[in-house]
Amino acid sequence: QSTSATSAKSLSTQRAVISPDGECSLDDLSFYVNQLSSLVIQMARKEIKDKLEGRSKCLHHSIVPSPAVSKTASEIAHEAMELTAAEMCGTGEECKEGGQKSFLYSELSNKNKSGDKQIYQRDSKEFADSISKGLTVYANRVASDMMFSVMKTLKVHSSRKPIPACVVLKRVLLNHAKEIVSDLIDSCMKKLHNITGVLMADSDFVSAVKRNLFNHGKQNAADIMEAMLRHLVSALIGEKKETKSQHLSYATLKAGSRDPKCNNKSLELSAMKAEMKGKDKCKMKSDSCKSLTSAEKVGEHILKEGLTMWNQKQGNPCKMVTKVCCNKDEKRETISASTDSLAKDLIVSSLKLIQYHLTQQARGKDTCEEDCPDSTTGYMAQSTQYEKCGGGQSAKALSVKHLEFHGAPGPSTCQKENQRIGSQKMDTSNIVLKLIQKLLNESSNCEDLCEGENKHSEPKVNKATSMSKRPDEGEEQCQDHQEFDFISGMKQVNWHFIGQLVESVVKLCLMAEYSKNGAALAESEGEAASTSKPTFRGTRCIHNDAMPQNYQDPPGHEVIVNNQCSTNSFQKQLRAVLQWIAASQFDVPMLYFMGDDDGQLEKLPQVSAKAAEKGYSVGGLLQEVIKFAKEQQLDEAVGTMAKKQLLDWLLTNL
Amino acid sequence: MMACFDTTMMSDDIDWLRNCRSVCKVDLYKPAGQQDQDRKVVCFVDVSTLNVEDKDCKDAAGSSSEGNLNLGNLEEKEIIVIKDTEKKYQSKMEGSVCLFKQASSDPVSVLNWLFSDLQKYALGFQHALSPSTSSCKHKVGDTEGECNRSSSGNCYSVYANQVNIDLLNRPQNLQLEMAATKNTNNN
Repeated sequence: QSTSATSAKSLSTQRAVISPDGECSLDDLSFYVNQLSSLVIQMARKEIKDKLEGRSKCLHHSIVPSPAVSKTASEIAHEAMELTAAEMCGTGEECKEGGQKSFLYSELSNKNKSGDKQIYQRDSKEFADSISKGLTVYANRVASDMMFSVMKTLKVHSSRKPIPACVVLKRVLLNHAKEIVSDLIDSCMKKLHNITGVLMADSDFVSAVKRNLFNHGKQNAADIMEAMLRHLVSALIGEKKETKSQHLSYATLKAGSRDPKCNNKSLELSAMKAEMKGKDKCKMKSDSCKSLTSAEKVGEHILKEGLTMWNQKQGNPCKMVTKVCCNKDEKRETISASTDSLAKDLIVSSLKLIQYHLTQQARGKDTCEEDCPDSTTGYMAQSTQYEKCGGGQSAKALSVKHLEFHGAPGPSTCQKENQRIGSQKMDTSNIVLKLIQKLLNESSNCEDLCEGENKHSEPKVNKATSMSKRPDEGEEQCQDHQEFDFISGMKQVNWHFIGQLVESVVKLCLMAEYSKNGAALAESEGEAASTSKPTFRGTRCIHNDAMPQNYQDPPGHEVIVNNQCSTNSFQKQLRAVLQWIAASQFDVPMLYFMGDDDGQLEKLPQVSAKAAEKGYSVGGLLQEVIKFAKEQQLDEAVGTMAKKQLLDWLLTNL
Repeated sequence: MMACFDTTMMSDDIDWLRNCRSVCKVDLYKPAGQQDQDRKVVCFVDVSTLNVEDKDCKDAAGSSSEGNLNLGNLEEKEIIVIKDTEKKYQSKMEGSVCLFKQASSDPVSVLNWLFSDLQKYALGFQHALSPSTSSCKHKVGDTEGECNRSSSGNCYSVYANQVNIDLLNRPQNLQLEMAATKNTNNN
């Protein structure tokens, strides 16, 4: 008691010394804590010692039972403790602490007083427990008091700034709380493990738990399945909101799904869907757009597939569904397969129409040949014969006959003249007609190939016989070779052939249109051609088949241009281009430039080829030249650029 | 038989800018012997580039008394038509010589000088391509060795079998030699 009093005094003295300054470091804090801890430890030791001494007294009292003596002793002790406490209460805080201690002491003394007989009867174990309990309570109170006093009195400063006492308290409590909590968790887990171990060892408990879990899980699984089905049906129907019928249908579906005897789930689903459609007709009307979503289509497809699979499994193949599916597949195949034939038919039809048009045109133009029954009947016979043959193998022979007919001399001078004019006018038509017949012949060969090789051999013989009538053997061999190549190529996919046919049809249409509208041009060309050599025209008709007339049908002589000028490159190229334009005006088939020693015109053929490829006319080409000339003048006005070469410019800009 | 005619009006009527005719093929000339018989030659001579000395000695018809036709003395747009009637000499070709002056490239009116040159070239092609036997308007006497000027005023007709045009060797000083030797044709 004296020791504790001394330490308390020293503590209060130090505190009194430090507190007026108002500054204290962490070392000071630790010092205070150590002091307080030592105080607690000393007080605990004292208390234990006192308890032990009191026990001995109790034992002594029990041995010598004298209530008056014990009462006096206890009163003395109590007074002594009060005195000690009064001495310890130097400050107000310490008075409180001391008061509590005195209360504790008094309580303990009272306990001791009241339990003298009881302690005597208890065994040592109970006594030890009570002691430990009392010590624990005492220590807790002391600790709480200590913390309270620390929080109240200490003014801790860290780095010249006051640290709130609650922060220090928090740190201390956290350190203790971690340990306490971890210990608590450990003890709880240990106890729980013990408890569960005991419980799991009980079979009744385990069976009950399993039963409950099963019931709960079953209910939850049913709910989950119901939710999934609801989502599925809503996705298939395209409606998000639930309706009463849906609930009924789901209920039906759930009942059906739970019934092991019912296997036709897809039928139920379809029935449910029909029911929902019927009951929610108004809603479906408003949401018709939604009902026709792709989800519904997919749903229907799934339903059909499900019905098909189910029927197949059941051994009752749904003929309707499979038939529909087969029809769809067949349609796809036939669509893809019939594309070629459709394109071919279209082209053949257009060719026949063009042929008919040309035949009619030739018939109309040959009214002057009405006096000559051979000519009229020739055309009529040709057209009718071709129609009868269906564009078959005799087309070439017909074309040859047609050409031979127009080239053959008539019986009289008038007829000769008429035939000559007619042959000139119908020259283009003859070429076109021949081309059409050739194409139709090739298309018929293609069809024959598709039908079979047996059928192909026979028309080839006819073709050979028809072609044997031709006067030109070289052309016949050439065409045979082409047909052989064509036949070999047709064994593969004939897309290339169709493309060529389309291109040919377009060209032929253009040529037919040109021959129809360009009557004046044909007349002028006829006049120019009338002066040319007949042998040249004859060979031209044979050799130039599918090319445009402007490039393969020269109306006059080829022209050689020689420029006797010594100008610069720009002037030379410009002059050559202008001469090219002027020559094009007069239908010069081929224009040659002489005297290009310096190679300034070597790009001119490339330019002409490009212009022909792009379909430039005389006016268009001249406009390009004007554009170039203006650009040149602009560059010269700026004075920064050197002169461009006209041919290079045309090669770039055409 | 040779002939020439003035077709200036025809070439003037051409609407070049709206002309829809397709352009012809173009290539560089390579002598091919026999095929040259079916070709016609158009020789465009820029008289402004000829020798000044030749221009100074002008006579009325543009031809000297010795029979030489000096192109430098001829006026612009004069056409000389050359015709080989007998086809004896395979090296000779039908053709014409078109004399012209290149229009100056006036920066103000591009279209004018372009159309001017274009019409001249068109006139030369018209002469070269026109059938000489059927559609000639001014028939000139076929006296061998003569050089006659037609009544149209800008055409000369010559016999082709006596005329050789040195097309390649002397571009700077071109002369149409009427009485030249037959073997000097380089074509």
